Amino acid sequence: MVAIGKTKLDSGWLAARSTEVDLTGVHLTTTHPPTGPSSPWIEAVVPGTVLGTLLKNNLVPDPFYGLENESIIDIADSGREYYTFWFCTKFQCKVTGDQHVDLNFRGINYSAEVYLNGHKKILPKGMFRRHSLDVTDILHPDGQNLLAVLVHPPDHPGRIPPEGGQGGDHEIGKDVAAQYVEGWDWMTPIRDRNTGIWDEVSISVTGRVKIVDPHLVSSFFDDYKRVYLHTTTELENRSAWVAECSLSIQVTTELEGNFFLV
Amino acid sequence: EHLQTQHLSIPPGAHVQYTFPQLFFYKPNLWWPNGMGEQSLYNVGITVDVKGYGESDSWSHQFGFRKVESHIDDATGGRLFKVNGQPVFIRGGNWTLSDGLLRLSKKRYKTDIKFHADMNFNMLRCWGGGLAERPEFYQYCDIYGLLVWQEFWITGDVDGRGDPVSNPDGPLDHDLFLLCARDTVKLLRNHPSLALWVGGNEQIPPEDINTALKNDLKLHPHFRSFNRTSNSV
Repeated sequence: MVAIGKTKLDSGWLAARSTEVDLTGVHLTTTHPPTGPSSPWIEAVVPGTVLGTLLKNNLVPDPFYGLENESIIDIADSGREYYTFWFCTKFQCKVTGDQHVDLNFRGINYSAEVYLNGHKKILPKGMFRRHSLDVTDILHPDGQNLLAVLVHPPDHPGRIPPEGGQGGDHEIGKDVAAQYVEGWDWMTPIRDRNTGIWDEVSISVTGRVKIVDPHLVSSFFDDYKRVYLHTTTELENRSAWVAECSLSIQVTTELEGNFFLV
Repeated sequence: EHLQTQHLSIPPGAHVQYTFPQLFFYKPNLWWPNGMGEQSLYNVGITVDVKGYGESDSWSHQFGFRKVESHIDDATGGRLFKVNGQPVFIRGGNWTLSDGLLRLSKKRYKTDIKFHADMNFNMLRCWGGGLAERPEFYQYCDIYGLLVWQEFWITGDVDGRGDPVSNPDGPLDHDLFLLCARDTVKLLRNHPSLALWVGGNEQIPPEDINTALKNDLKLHPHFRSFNRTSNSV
């Protein structure tokens, strides 16, 4: 029985440019997983962006030193494929009984295809949205799972005019993504437009019922002496039976100094 | 401690919303912005057990009891803030983002945000051309007492006012914008430091988006009667 809770997947990732990998996501997560940082595969920074990984491997100069950014090819000139990257890793997870497992992405820029043990799922467009995939049924029986994510840049990366300017040619504004990446008065253009798995990746294990996005609101009366905490949560029963639940809420305060709660 | 347990049956495959009976607190320690008092935080934990199968899921979050209000002052046209009924002189700083390549880390957030608190700031304005900042950013704003003004992803330069004028109707996919906005609100809404959602930088979002945001961010009628807050666009 795996413990209930969240495990971050933030180590052991490998990356490769999509145009340098002939294999499909099914191959990468079944018969031909990358075995290590050997060409075209490099160690990847996740969470992070394509450029962050290339910089970590010294494959590009640091864009924030001098005029180094000028020597990194911009996506407008290279095309989107050049910054479309595979990110691969493996993780151990084997559930028993009625446990469920979700694979969670807290931020993808801009869209992606996920392959897990040969099964494909789509992460739709949008930089500022979370994705949570119920992968219970596609985990590997022996617990050793292979994950590959193909990340695509924003649809409208735009082109930086010779004179620069705030937001370049403004094309990035057609997408739902951070706009500074085409350059601003305080920032040089980001060559990959921050394509990548830019925020936390995790797997979370639950039983039959999952807690989703609780909302906490406080209300105040009598000059802040009488206070109420209102708590609403979504709950999802992922089993085929009625779930008789006990739902508990507990509010504790941080203990100051060297006080201990006995 | 405040502990409450409720029992409920959830049909197979169902997705339900449940509201606990409200929890009463007498004179709880309030959360105050930097320079006005303590940033008292409580740990709120929720667990669900399924009969016969044990614990099924759990969730926890740091929470601060505070009431943030703001309104536009007729005399100056500026926005006046109150926290827990006390007027706040806002000493705000612009925040674009931690790192241009999104090398975001708790350590960096803690350092940057504590730095602003040490400089006696009490608000950070997250600029619309940057990110909806991350939970780790808000966690340290909760700890160091920096109110947060969080803009959505609209800027004057790119959306309808720049030179050349571009994207007068904002992003191509308004439904996607609203889906991202709603998911972002759910991700960040429990942080006591979150003081204000703002449609965009120097620009009002396209009418349909702005109306939807205003509507979604109104406080639920259940609370509006006694707790006007400024979490509106």
